[in-house]
Amino acid sequence: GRRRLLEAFTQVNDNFTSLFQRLFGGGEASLKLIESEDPLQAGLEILASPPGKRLQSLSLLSGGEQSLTALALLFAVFLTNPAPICVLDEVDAPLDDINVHRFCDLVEELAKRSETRFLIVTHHRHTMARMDRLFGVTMPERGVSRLVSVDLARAEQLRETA
Amino acid sequence: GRRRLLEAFTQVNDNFTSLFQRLFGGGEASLKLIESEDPLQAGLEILASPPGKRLQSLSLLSGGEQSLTALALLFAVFLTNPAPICVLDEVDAPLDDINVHRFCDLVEELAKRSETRFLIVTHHRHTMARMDRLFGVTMPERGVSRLVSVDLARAEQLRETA
Amino acid sequence: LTFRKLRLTGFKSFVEPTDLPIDRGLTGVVGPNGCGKSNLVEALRWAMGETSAKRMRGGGMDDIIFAGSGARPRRDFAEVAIFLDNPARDIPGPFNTYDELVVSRSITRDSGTAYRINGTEVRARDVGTLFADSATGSQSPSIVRQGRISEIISAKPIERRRFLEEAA
Amino acid sequence: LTFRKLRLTGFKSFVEPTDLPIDRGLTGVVGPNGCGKSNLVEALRWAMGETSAKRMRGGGMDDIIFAGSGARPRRDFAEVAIFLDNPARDIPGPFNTYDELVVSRSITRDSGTAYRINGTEVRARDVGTLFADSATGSQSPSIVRQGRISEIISAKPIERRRFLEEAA
Ligand SMILES: Nc1ncnc2c1ncn2[C@@H]1O[C@H](COP(=O)(O)OP(=O)(O)OP(=O)(O)O)[C@@H](O)[C@H]1O
Ligand SMILES: Nc1ncnc2c1ncn2[C@@H]1O[C@H](COP(=O)(O)OP(=O)(O)OP(=O)(O)O)[C@@H](O)[C@H]1O
Ligand SMILES: [Mg+2]
Ligand SMILES: [Mg+2]
Repeated sequence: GRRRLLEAFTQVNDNFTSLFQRLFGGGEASLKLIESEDPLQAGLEILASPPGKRLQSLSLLSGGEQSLTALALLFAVFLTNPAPICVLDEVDAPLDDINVHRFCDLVEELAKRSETRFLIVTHHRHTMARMDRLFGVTMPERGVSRLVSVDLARAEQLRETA
Repeated sequence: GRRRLLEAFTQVNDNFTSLFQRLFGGGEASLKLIESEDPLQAGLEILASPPGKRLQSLSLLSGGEQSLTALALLFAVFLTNPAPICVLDEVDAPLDDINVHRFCDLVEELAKRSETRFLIVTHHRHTMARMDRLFGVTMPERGVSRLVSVDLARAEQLRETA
Repeated sequence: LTFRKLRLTGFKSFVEPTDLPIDRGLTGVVGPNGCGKSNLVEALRWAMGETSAKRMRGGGMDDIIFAGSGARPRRDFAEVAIFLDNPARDIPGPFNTYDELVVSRSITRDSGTAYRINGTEVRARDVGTLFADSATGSQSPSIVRQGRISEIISAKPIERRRFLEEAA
Repeated sequence: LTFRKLRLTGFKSFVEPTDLPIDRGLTGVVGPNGCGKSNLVEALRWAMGETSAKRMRGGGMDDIIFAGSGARPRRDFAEVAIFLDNPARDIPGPFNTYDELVVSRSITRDSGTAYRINGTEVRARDVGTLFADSATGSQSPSIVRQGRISEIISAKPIERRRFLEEAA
């Protein structure tokens, strides 16, 4: 139990450090077990410094930086045991355009590497543009959802109308 | 104490109901004191139905609908005692384009009505377009922020670069 | 195990039978606030065995059945089916003999829920095991619901360590 | 009471003296992730009397002083000033005789914080009262920090009622 957790920790930490650098285009980050000698009782601390900034606890980073760091952790756990499907519901909401593109680069590569099929809910124009296909969800009748295959132009329209 | 809270509750509830209808373009919403006869011990429940949908507790609504409803509550409290300044940090993040426009309509009117000066941090193109002036924050030197007056074109560029 | 398609009937705002194809690569889902995108995600999690009504934003499990709207009366039955391929023949249990699997879950108002694999009624944990063995499932890190990222950020260190245990 | 301008020096990433004019109507603040937008908001709240380092995303109050970066060493002093007009002469206390007010707060590393109004050192609660009397302040509903909306949504009913008490 204890040994397995420490092995998982090491693997996730390695993945996390390299995924962070991919999503931020540089910088440093690592995980740390704290508050207890026993890993089964310990807490998980996240230390991160985006490129050019000092190493800090996660809480001092900006909203978008925190989200990107949390995504690095999430995918680090994912990579230890890649699933056949990965569903992401509006994880790109707090990201600016540059970070959205890095996020899409990563997801594209994960899809190729582990043959994982991704289902990505988004409001971001740039994310939509990077998808292999798009489905629009609308409510032509109030309170009743309808699913329809759309192209990028129609998807952009959909964002603008309710 | 008790009487003042009930008066505040009534006033906030009235504001909330009409602000909700403005932000959603219809629908119904109200506040409710629950879990105790004594208002000083009670909890505040939020019931809402966007246009064409059934009345539900806040938790059943979509992410964007919840945010818009919370904004209606926030401004309802604000209106009981309008402040000379109102600062909103990325409150429009989960909103689609139609809801962003309704949010901007409301904020524009509040600014006129109560002479409140608004400071609005945003990533949304539509929100930027509705501002009276824009300031861009950048880090030309890593880790050091710089503030600069920008027009809409430059602001859109700023979103795209880091 | 490969996911091919999701089919919903009577699940939340998807009262009409709806098919969502899940092809290779990246599939985007877009639309205005409140139109049903997260409901699709919840349908998948529910069919994989989600047990908590609260994590589906409801008070009770019956809340996932179409509750009625405008002109339409509420329903008393909901069903979600996940269509899968089993090309590697690497799943546990008796269903490994199949090339294709349909894992479905249904619920009847005031009556309860039922799970099926290829039409045969099974226990909830058979479905749970099937997905867990393929490193997925309703609790898997690979299903990131709306707001989950904020939860990870604001979680206490002890809670975050439990998230790590998913990988162990 | 009218807000005219915010001036920051050494506050978080704003190491260089920076002026943010606050004119009538709607002022937008834009820029990439991590460039300093929320730091501006926190500077205003801090100058109005925010007491909790945690609500400023820090471990201790010294965390708001520029911590150094790349080529620059850290600072040991930070100051934020709020420039106000008092056209209606309707503020409490001795400063009501002034047309213009400058409320400033400074902090020195390992030493502590000081508040001033028009250069005169005052107590923290004098500043708190000044703003509270004008229906604003670091705890006011009118200052909505990043993530506050999510907090309101996920708050328990009892916590939400306390939010209502702000209006009472
Ligand atoms: N049992 C039900 N029957 C009918 N409608 C329901 C039911 N449960 C939820 N809904 C409706 O589904 C809608 C929520 O949809 P959903 O959360 O999928 O929106 P969304 O597209 O994710 O929006 P957002 O972009 O704001 O996150 C709500 O308006 C709610 O009223
Ligand atoms: N004491 C400090 N000294 C120097 N830099 C600091 C200090 N405290 C925080 N920072 C830096 O300020 C940055 C955070 O800025 P801020 O939160 O204002 O970003 P933001 O523009 O709001 O971004 P987002 O769009 O992601 O919310 C972080 O990168 C952090 O490293
Ligand atoms: Mg959603
Ligand atoms: Mg911010």
